[in-house]
Amino acid sequence: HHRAAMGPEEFISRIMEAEPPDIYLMEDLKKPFTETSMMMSLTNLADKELVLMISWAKKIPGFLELSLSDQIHLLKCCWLEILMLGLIWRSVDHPGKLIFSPDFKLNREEGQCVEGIMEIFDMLLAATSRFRELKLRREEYVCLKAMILLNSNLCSSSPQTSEELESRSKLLRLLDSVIDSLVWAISKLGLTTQQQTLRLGHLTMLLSHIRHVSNKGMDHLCTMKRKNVVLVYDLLLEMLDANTSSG
Amino acid sequence: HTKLLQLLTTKPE
Repeated sequence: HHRAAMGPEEFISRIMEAEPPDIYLMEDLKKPFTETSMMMSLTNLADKELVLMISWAKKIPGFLELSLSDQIHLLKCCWLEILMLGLIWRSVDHPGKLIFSPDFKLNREEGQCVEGIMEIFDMLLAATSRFRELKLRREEYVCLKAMILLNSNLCSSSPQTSEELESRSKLLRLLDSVIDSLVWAISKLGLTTQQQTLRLGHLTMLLSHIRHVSNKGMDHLCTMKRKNVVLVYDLLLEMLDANTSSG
Repeated sequence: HTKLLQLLTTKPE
């Protein structure tokens, strides 16, 4: 009904309002880090961010009208990609640094204390440089984040019941709205038509890189948990298990 | 109830 009439401008303003506030780690960081202390800080922050991510998703127009099972699946599939895109956005003006939160910033080299994490830091820094080169705008960033959420499970579920089919078609219409919004945001930048098309392509191609880093990160976190380097608990544990216990 | 389900189904603050 009324959502069909919601244009890209309104859609973007709604998802801009849905943006979560800055999250602080609020811990006394004892440097130098140990493998455990760094992993604990990273996972504590992720757990806090996840709670706000759920509230964020609920504010995306149309999200709550999807079936509850779709809502759950989408969030379980994409949470680390969403965290990583947020990290990239916060770090975009700080070359060589990863700004996990205003009170938790790491240099690339600090990744050395956690086995296997430097490779992930480097991929995140590379994606951040790419977004810096492209001069990513806030309007584009919020569209990309919504795109990650809505696209995350599209190719891994096949709807069976009529309720699932209906939710699926709502999801596809929602994705249309997000794509329209991104196209609209790009059209405001004063580029030629061809440049706009190229920008859309470059921005969306970066999402496959983020998916890749997220998969690497998921494996890494599982390894850290299995080796008892870090205790994963609460919401983060639930989200992590969703990605590992299927089989 | 899982925490995710609980957060999804509670009314916004």
